[in-house]
Amino acid sequence: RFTPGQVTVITTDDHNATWHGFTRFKDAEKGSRVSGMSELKKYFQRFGYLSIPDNQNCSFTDVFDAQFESAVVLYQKKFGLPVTGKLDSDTLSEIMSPRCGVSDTGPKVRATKH
Amino acid sequence: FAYFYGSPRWERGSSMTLTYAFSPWNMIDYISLPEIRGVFRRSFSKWASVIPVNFTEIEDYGSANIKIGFFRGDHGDGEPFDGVLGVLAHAFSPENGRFHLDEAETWAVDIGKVKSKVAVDLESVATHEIGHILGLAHSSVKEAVMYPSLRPRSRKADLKLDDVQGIQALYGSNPNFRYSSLLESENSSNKA
Repeated sequence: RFTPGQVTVITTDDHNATWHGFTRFKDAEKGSRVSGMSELKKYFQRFGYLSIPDNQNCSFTDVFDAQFESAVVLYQKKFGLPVTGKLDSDTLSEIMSPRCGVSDTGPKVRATKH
Repeated sequence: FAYFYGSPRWERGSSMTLTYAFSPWNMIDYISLPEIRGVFRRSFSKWASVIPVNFTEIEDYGSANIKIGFFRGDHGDGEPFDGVLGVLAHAFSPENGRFHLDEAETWAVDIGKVKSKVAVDLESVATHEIGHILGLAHSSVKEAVMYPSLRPRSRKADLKLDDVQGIQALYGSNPNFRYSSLLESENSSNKA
């Protein structure tokens, strides 16, 4: 326990922070195949941008396909980012940012434009 | 601003009081409980100042409308936490009331006093998750408290116009609320 008023010094390196590994997808675009991209697709599925694949074992591939491109476009619109359809540095920086676990979009969320 | 499907909200009639309590089992100990209570009292009061809803802390966790706790990894609600940064917290839409924070984060009440590069401002996250508890989903407005992401060592704890418009459309306005005060604070923070 710390006594109030005492400066708390904790130094934790953020290189092993969750999602830090997504940096390797920088500038990936439709048609490319990058090892591990299925993990990024799970991230998009978790926050409502991609539906679970309806293939036999419901698993994502490492291919940047058209479905994933439209998920990236949806994400860029939701976050007010330039809509490029690519994993540019602004988009990746936002993806790797710490965030709330509630889904952004999808069947449970009804967006209201004001 | 955005809502959850069906725009769920708490239904208590005109003068609504919601109770909240902290888990007796799942808390952090490197920030004192009085300090944590102070953070949440401030966060709840930001929302209470714009809508006709009051929030009262109670001791009995089991009977509270809003149940707050710090959990690590898989904690039984199908949304496991993921360690340092990544997902910081989540909360459920009305009238569920569950409010979970990731115990693995380096939570801070005063960011200036913590040296960690991955320190997360507790008041900013608390204010955001209370928005979910009340029925707001994520907003696309970067300045809004209900924008989904929060950079480490950053603070975003004051409600913006988008947050206020969204929540007042659900609950109506607090009779003492003045837009002018909100616009003044927004202008000054924009200038800064």
